[in-house]
Amino acid sequence: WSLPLKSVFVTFPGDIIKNMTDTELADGYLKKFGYIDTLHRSGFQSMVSTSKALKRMQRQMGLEETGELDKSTLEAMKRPRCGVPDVAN
Amino acid sequence: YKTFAGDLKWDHQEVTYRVISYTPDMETSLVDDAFARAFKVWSDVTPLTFTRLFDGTADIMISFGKTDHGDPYPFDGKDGLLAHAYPPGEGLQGDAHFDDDEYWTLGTGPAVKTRYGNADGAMCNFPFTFEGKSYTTCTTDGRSDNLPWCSTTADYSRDKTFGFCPSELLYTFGGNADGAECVLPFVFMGEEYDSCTTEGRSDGYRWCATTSNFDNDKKFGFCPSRETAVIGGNSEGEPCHFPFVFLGKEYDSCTSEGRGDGKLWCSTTDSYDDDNKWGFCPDQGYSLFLVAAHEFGHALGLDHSNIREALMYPMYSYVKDFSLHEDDVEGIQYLYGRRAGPDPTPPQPNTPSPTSYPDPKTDPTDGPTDPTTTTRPVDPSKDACKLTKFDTITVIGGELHFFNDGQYWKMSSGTEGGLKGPFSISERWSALPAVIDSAFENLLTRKLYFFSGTRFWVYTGKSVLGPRGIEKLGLPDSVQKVEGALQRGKGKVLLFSGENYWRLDVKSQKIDKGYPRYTDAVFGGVPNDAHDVFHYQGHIYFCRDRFYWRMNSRRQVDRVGYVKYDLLKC
Repeated sequence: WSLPLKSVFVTFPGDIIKNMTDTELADGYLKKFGYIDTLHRSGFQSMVSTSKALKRMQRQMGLEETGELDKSTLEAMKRPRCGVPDVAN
Repeated sequence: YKTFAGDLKWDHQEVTYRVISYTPDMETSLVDDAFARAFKVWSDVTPLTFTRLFDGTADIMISFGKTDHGDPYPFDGKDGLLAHAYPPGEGLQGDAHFDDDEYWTLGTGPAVKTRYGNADGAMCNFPFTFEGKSYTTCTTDGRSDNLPWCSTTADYSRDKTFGFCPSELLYTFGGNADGAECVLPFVFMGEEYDSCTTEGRSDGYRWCATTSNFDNDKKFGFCPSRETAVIGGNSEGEPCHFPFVFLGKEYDSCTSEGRGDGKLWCSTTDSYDDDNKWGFCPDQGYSLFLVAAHEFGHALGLDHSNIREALMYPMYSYVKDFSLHEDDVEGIQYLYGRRAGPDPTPPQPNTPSPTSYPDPKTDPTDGPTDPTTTTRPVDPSKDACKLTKFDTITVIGGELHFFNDGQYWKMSSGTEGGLKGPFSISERWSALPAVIDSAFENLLTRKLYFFSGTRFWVYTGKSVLGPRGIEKLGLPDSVQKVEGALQRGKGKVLLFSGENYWRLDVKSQKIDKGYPRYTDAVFGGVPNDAHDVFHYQGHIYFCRDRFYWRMNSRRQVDRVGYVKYDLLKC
């Protein structure tokens, strides 16, 4: 068996860059859809609010409320959806 | 379900909408139909009605756009955010925006509606066979004019039904050229273009000139996308080029190589390495109907639901046979209540007490000797009481309207009674000609239909559609004018001309089968050459010259009288 080809990631001109880490994706998602109040963010508080925000998002999407960025939560964040926030603010 | 803070909702039931711009992915009539069906999802379970406007400001303004499209919430390229909408209210509130970096379909791959050909606008049937070969896209095979076409059945050789596919060589949409096709090559800013271009625009839409020189003529339209065109990328509208070379390797089909998100893409030239021209490959696309039904839920006041099967759930999932979840129904009825039983029937006004009227045997010109008691401050030449015949009489907004030669009078039934006018037709309905042969108000949609000669106009509030030929409704060429219109129950209207009448289905805008019928065969005892027929206060009136024949709901003529004295109250 040949070694698996190392996938080369190319930046395509005109592409809306979406190559981001899972954490960046999750953070952007929770902010965009109103789960994290983007105001008053600080270090320690941010950890608590991210876990709490994840639980709120998991409840909204009918997922298991682990407060963790698990596989099913990450997949849900990648699915096409409506742009209206889930948490009105 | 959830509603927005403060239970934001419309304070009226007749909600209006207007389509401001279109996507190149689907023929405009398919887009219109998808939106109409999406609104029907909500009007089926509430008292709400949705009326489409063609200009001016509607409650719900619908548009397509890409990335930064003019509000503070930019879209994000293909996939991800599909659309968004604002809760009810003024201005931007209530509007719906759709991301045009998406591939809009009916949810199951290219939705290609044909034009011309012999299939009467049927959809392409993919795959189809032609001369023993199978096709999954439109083709120019078999033609020398380079126009893409498709079969509308699985086997063209057997059925020979076909139509032409969306192509800039056939038509454009939007712009200012009434859908005329592109003229290629054309000159723009001194340069020659032999295909559609996004040059000169910041919104990424492809356009072309519909004359050979845009600089001189300023005539343009937007280019429909061919169903083989790539989505997004930097080659909008171009088809994949197979084979193509990427990182030195040759590809004969779409690939996800080079990407971390697994999306299939292709090069639109023979070498991506040389030209860097690419786009995403057409896929099943997103159902414009389903996404619109969701967004219109927001525009009516619903927020997101956490019920996975509900329409208002934030994530998209294609459903073949869609029906509203009870969670959606409960939410919208919390805001607007239930749809009251069958279609609302307009309240029947109480029939007027019989009033005496001069015996029609005497010559009406003798009439009562004392001068008319009306104190209307009108120019004598414009006195309705001096007219022996009107172009048409009809009821609009529950009031009798008398039209004659560019003017109209109205008999207000309220306390201040009496005839008002004359008013200028063109001031209130600017598109109308001076002579109106007949008119009616559709009581369900409040739309006003006006007929003059072989043309008709449809007014919705201030906005007008028309003139259009009455043959579009299915009336034969022999009909030179429509002389009367009678509402008959749900969405049906009888149109009278000469000795015949036809029944129009207002919703389909088509004449029902089995017509025409002879007027006097069904409405016994009235003249069969009435020049006006209308429905008023529970009775049907047939007018000829100065007289009217009044028929009650049992189709008995219960009165013959003078328009002048009984209706105009001269």
